[in-house]
Amino acid sequence: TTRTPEFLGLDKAEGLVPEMNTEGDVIVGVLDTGVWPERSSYSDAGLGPVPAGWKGMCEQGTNFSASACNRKLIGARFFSKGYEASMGPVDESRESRSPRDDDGHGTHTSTTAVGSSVPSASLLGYAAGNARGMAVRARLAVYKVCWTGGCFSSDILAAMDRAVDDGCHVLSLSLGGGMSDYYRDSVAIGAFTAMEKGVLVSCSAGNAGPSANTLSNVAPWITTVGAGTLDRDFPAYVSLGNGKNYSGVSLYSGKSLPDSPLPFVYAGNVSNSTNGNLCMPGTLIPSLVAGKIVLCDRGINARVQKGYVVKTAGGAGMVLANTAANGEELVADAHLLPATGVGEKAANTIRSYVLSDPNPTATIVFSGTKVNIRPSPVVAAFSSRGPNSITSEILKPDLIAPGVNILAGWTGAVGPTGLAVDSRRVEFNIISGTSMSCPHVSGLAALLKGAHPDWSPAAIKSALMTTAYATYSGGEGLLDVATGRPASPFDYGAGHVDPPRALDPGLVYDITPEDYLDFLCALNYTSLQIASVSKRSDFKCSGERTYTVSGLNYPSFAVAFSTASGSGVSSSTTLTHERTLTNVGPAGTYKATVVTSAGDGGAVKVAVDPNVLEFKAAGEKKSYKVIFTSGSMPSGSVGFGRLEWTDGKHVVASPMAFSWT
Amino acid sequence: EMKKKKTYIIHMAKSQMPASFSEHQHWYEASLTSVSSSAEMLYSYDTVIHGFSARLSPAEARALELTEGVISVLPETRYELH
Repeated sequence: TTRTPEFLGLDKAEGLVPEMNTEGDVIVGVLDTGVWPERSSYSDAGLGPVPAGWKGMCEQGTNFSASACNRKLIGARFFSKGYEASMGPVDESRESRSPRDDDGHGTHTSTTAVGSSVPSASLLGYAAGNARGMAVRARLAVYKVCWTGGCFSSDILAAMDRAVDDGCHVLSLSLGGGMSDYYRDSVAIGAFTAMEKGVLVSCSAGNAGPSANTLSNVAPWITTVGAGTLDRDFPAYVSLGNGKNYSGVSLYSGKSLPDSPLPFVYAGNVSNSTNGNLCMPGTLIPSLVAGKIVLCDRGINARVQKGYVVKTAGGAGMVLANTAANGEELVADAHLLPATGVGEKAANTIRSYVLSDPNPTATIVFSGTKVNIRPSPVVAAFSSRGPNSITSEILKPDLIAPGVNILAGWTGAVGPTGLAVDSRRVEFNIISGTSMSCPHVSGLAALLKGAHPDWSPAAIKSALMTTAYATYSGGEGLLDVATGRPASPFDYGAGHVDPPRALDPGLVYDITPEDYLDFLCALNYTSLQIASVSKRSDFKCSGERTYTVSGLNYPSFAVAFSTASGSGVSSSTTLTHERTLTNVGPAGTYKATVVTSAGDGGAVKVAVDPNVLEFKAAGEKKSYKVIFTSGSMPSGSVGFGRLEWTDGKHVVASPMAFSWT
Repeated sequence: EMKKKKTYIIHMAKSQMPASFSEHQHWYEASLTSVSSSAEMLYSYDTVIHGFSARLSPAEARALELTEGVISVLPETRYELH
């Protein structure tokens, strides 16, 4: 990726990685649409031999030779039996029955995570810079499980089985399948054993935001990643005939529009179709569109397809209007004609102008790539949100990472829009989604694994979470594109990832497989359900013990106060959660501070006991209790806070989310 | 019934393999053919889950659920890229 390494401070981070760093031996497995091995991002220049013990391989297949692998791309496999059993044979005229990526998504995510450095990368001149993955020295193994018709769980499980067996240390899955309980969710099931074998599993949180309760991949043994923006933009503003200008974004790179404004029409008025405003194929009347700029509303068909529809109808340009569903979210596209996307507010004003002015005109002015955009990061509107609908007492997402307008490697099979008519071929493309933020964290996890080979997946996840930031440098809370107001831990979890600090977190919240089994007992899972998840068919929850979800040593807190039944108002309640911190840094004395302010957080009194922890040696563990006392609150209230331990150098921060049900 | 075959993920209790079998794979195959002469095994798994996936009719899936050593029979789900 370009710009992200600077935005994340990776240049600083590398200074922190101890010389004995074994990043070059860390292997990231990416389960996705495959790989385009010829890309420069898979260069193995400067890499040592393939790590000893590696059992993966490069599978021969259509358009993919076993010699396509090298010391960077050390494994490439494909899994299609499940897909073909349900959807029929792979259509070899459209996709390769091999690890070859005919879509682009897998090349994008794998190069984001561990791509080698490529100077002067860009998408048609946009987002130019040195492109590199998060962990440039880590190795890559690709497991193709996603095909045109989707990603089927029998294939995903086969790939996870293989990837763990092959010797991957991190698995990256930018895919999701709704919200089912852990014992029914194949990714959660596969991830449990992967975790037991020391493999960190990082997954995308989903793109169903900004509505609440829309998360995917919420198992506590998975790292669940939401998306935020970078400090980079691609401004392309609309200039109307009435002299007003409205900002938008675009990656259009062809001939500019003429300087003089062009006639401007609303798609709904140049169509015979009921939903002609959406610029769907065959709905625009060429004689009314030719040579004009068309205002299209977002919805139903792909944004870039709308541009193509306007182009084929003879339109000169397109202004793409956000609706309430997308709010002010501006995602840039490599349109096939001069086009720009504008936020909902601007869209409504522009639509009023084009519908009311007797002779509406407009033009679009493209300004290329701008950096140092503020405020940034901002939580992406599309990023799925909590609360966690499977287990409300586990706060998800865990954290956010860059996921908007991310440049990374691309397939050679389709153009940057993915449209069949797009004959352009690019080495890098810019796309958005939690699919893009997940591999950022997968690559950063590999970086941490290289620096701390003995850390468990939970310790790595803890380091990434407790060092994440939830405020801008001036102290204001991270904003949410969807509201324009400060976001909450239900939106960003612990906050935005901060690699230099994650490499030296001071203390971590570690969790063992047995702790997760206790968690499943706390969920009142049956033995069969626990066996499905954990493969322990003889495990029984103890009748003598009391299991609590809040007893899981999670690096964040989600506290659910229950109201007296039917009253709608909670009585005063006291809840106690216990946590254990492991020292992974020098000896030090840590003091606890608590801030409860956001929302109804002020209604909760939080006491930490003890509130001073003295660590004398690395590896030492200390426990503490957090006592939450809530006054009476109406059901449905929500509040937030933050608990921080600091020794003056390290800050070990945990978000707290309070809800009254 | 036969046309309604779907893919199922079958979780097996590895430790309950009968002594008459030396390989889990063979036990899985025998379990499968005990409910269906035509069922096709897609994958067998041995690391992140213990079991296999196969194309079954709903009735065959229900019958397999009652077979010794079967922990659960879950319908396959389709995931989407984010």
